[in-house]
Order: sequence, then C-alpha cells, then structure tokens
Amino acid sequence: RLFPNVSSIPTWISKNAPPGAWDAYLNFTGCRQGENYDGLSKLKTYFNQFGYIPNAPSSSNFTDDFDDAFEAAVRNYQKNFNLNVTGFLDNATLNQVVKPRCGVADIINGTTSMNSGKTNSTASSNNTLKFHTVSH
Amino acid sequence: YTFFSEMQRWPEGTQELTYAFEPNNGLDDVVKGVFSNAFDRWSEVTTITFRETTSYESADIKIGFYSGDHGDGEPFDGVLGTLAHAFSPTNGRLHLDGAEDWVATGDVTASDLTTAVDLESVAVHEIGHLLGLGHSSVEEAIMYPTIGARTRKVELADDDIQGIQVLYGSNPNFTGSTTTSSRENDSSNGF
Repeated sequence: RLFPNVSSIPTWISKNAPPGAWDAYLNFTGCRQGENYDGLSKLKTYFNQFGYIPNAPSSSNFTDDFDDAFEAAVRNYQKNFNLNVTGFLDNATLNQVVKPRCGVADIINGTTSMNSGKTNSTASSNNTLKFHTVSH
Repeated sequence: YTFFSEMQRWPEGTQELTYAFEPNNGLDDVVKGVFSNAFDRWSEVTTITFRETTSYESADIKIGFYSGDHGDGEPFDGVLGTLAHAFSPTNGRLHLDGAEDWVATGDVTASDLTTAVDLESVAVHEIGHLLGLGHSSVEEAIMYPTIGARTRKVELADDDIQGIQVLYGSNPNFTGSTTTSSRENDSSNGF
C-alpha cells in the first residue's frame, strides 16, 4: 500500500497492523550451540539469505541443530552489527534480526563484507579489497 | 562503507543515469517526487546526475513495486521483513516490496501505523546499491542494512559520502566536509 502522506492512513488500518514477517524469530531467544531447536532451520535460512553461512546447501537441507557453522554465522552477524559477540541468540541479536531490512546480502559470495564495527579489525574479501577500521 | 565484489561501478565517464518507473504500477507525481529527492541526495555529493525518462525499457535504472515472487529469484516476504532490494552496477533494477505500508511524505515517526515505512529512506539506501555501495556497519550510515518502521533516515552520513566519492569522485559544488573519516583503507593492500 502506498500512502501519499502520513495523514492519509486510515485509522482502521493502524488498529489492525499485522505482525512483521520475522517477529516469530524472537522465540529463539537464548538458543545456543550444541542443542536442537524446533524450527531453527528457518532462522538458518535467514542467515544464509544474507550471506552468513558460506557454502551452505539449499535452504531445504538445513537442520534444526545449532551447530558450529551456525554459531560462526551468529558471531559474524554480531560483529557486523556492532553487537556483543556472544555466539548465541541473545536478546539484542534477535531484536536486530527482526528489524526490517534491505534484501541485499551483507556478505556476497564471501567476497564482500560489512566490517567489524567499532573495534580495530580487518575484513578480507578475496584479497582484492581489504579495509581497516579505526575507531575515533 | 563497502563495495560489491570487484568494485562494480558504472563505466568511467558516466555523467548521467536515466531512471523510469514500472508502467504497471501507475505511480503518481508524489511518489515519483520522493525518488527524485532521493536521487538528488547522491547527486549533491558525487559526479553523477539522474534524469527521469518515460522510456522504461531503455532506462538505466528501472524502479518498481512488486509482491512475493516477482521473477528475479529474490521473492518478497510480506509486511516488514525485507523491504526492498537493488542490484549492483550496471544492472539498474530497484525493487520495492508492494506489501509494505509505504509512506511517501510527512512525518512517518508520528504515524499510528506500526508497519509504516518511509519511502524516501529506503529509496536513498537502494540507490546506494545501484551506484555500487554495499552495506556498512556504521549505524548512522544510509547503507546500514536495517531501518525500523516509522523511522526516517535520509541524510547521507560521512561514511556514505566517502564511499561514493571513492567510486565516482566528488561533486565540485559539494561543500560538505568528509575529512573526518571513521574508516580508513588498509594501505598495505594498495587500495
């Protein structure tokens, strides 16, 4: 729906706004490596969609296991979004996950990466582009 | 700021890009004006200008609203979630999720609708992709990947300006300062 102005939004629509597409991911708060969680494969699909699971099989093959590869994906995600790098699905991470976003991947074919935020770090991208972040 | 792989950009010497809207969307002048403003934000800081054309097929940049699977392998997902996507140079496609509650003008932050999304904010971000910028981890940057509903963020941050000026140089009339860099290139890589 396209509203030319904020004031043109009917009141009845405002009172019946549907939940966001990814709100259910908040149910995974607290999940961590080594366990199996019903439906976690869907969250793996999200991380795969945005480039955080390199060399992943097709999304239909994801398991519900919180495995090493998924923990690495969570860590990279947390770095990119300047979150505490905990490696598990803490509250701050999932609140970031459910935010509306651009559909372009953060890491594309493993060759382009958002950098690691506020700390000094180097993000490699197939040895042709490399950035060094410096906090000020 | 980051770039797409191999620093994809529009060809050297590109001074103007044309853009057109999906004819089947039937967008009005208010909506088209939002995109015009969004393009202007990038033109102000770099060397490329943008001009609307009615010739959709021949336009460099093609803008359209689509829902669900719309044929490019990147289906939209309904309300919120993925809002839009754009392709790297020189593809030129900018797609917005037709399921969103897009607000063209006015103070979206004052909206009672919890799913209201500011159109210009998303347009400015996606134009960055069309020009060759990837996502940034700088939260203030336009190229940061997420934006909340009922949020307006349309001003280019230093991070965005520095990135686009690496690709295309600075608009000679740009008077803003980008000397305070929050990110430096690793000189050891000769970039």
